[in-house]
Amino acid sequence: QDILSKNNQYADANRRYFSEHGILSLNLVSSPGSGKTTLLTATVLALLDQTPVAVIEGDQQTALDADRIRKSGARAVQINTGKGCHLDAHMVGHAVQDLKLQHGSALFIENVGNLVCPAAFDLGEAAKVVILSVTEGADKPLKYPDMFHAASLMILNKIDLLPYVDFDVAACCDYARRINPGIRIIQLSATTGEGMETWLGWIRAHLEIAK
Amino acid sequence: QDILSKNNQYADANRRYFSEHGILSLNLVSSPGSGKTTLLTATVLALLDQTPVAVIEGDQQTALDADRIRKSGARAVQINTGKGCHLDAHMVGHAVQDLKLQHGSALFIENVGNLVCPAAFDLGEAAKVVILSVTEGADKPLKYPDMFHAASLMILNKIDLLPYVDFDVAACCDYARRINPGIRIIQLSATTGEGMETWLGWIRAHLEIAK
Ligand SMILES: Nc1nc2c(ncn2[C@@H]2O[C@H](COP(=O)(O)OP(=O)(O)OP(=O)(O)O)[C@@H](O)[C@H]2O)c(=O)[nH]1
Ligand SMILES: Nc1nc2c(ncn2[C@@H]2O[C@H](COP(=O)(O)OP(=O)(O)OP(=O)(O)O)[C@@H](O)[C@H]2O)c(=O)[nH]1
Ligand SMILES: [Mg+2]
Ligand SMILES: [Mg+2]
Repeated sequence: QDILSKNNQYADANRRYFSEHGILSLNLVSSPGSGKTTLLTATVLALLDQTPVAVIEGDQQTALDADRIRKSGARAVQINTGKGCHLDAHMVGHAVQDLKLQHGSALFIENVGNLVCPAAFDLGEAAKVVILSVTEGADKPLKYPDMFHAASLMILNKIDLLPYVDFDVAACCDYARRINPGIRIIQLSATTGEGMETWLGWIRAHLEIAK
Repeated sequence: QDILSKNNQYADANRRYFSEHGILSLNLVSSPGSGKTTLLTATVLALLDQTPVAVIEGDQQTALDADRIRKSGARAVQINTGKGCHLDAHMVGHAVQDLKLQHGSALFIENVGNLVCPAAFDLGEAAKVVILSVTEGADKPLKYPDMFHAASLMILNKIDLLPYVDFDVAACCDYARRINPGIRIIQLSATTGEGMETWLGWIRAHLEIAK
């Protein structure tokens, strides 16, 4: 419990920094391989000509994801957690100092791929966005409820694969709403671009709120 | 550290029980939705006429997976971990008492879907089997190395989807061997049955060793 209350102090400091600088910060969470980085590279390419974008990447090892983000044109900081299973607010606070964000920026935090532990750690973000790919099965909101309860938005990704998998979209949305009645849901494919406009609209609305 | 040393005492007790009763125990780990339960139901159906099979299921919430296993004909115990992100040896020890396993049984432990935390917890199993689905990306062994280092076998699942995803099988196998030079690798599809014979052969060989 001590860890969480200490984390919350750092989270509050981050949140204050974001609010003073009009920064929209989003915490992207999912299972490993749901498509967080693929979605972020497509998002950076779509936003960069209007909004400063920066990304904090969290992984046990490697800088593979930060490299992919940099290639798409945004600045990125890679945090390696080693045996750690989630990012915490202290790590994010340091990364934010390194990034020297411009006023009105969008800051995406790609958490460690893990549907359990990151649900409990506030990073100071405006919202958690949970990404569920249709290849993982429709039952995930019921089986890993804490994460879907903590998220404001669920993105159903890889909808281009729906013809090849046994995934009941309506049932999955129903399960997510049972766990979190107010959750918003966007269906998209990070590789074909289908649904990206809705996601970009959601981001722009939240950028307005953050200013 | 205290948690791990206490866990190791319970793991040793479990391992002793398994060895005295000629039980093969396997700890199946993966990201959420990689296909552990689908693979297990197919495995149970293939083994049941020759070998007693039992399954311990680990999930944050629900008994959905244990129900699926029971429908395939094996006995199953469901453990709900709540906010917990992994099974531990103490939980498994209790479940084993409930199951009253026959001599020469195969015991499959399906861990909580999480590529990070379960790597550190010995349950007393003979081996960890990591399942990676081809929809998750080939870089997972490099990005989540602890789990691939702890596993004796990697199963590349959902190979029926290879025509629809960007997944380099050779690169993925190379990455896994960089992290764990001795890891065995089996490619299969839990839904079409391709590769199941190799997996069943691997199990039968380990059943012989356990007797
Ligand atoms: N078909 C399809 N594949 C996708 C889509 N989005 C991502 N992928 C693929 O899914 C795999 C994993 O994508 P990543 O973007 O690396 O996933 P991630 O969530 O960032 O993974 P980690 O950071 O390692 O947890 C890659 O092979 C991508 O090409 C999609 O919308 N459709
Ligand atoms: N195409 C294809 N789909 C598969 C395969 N194996 C599993 N699936 C699908 O993948 C989804 C998840 O399968 P599960 O067996 O529930 O996965 P799991 O690893 O047990 O999931 P959790 O226990 O929730 O972590 C389901 O929609 C399955 O139908 C496969 O070999 N090929
Ligand atoms: Mg990524
Ligand atoms: Mg399962």
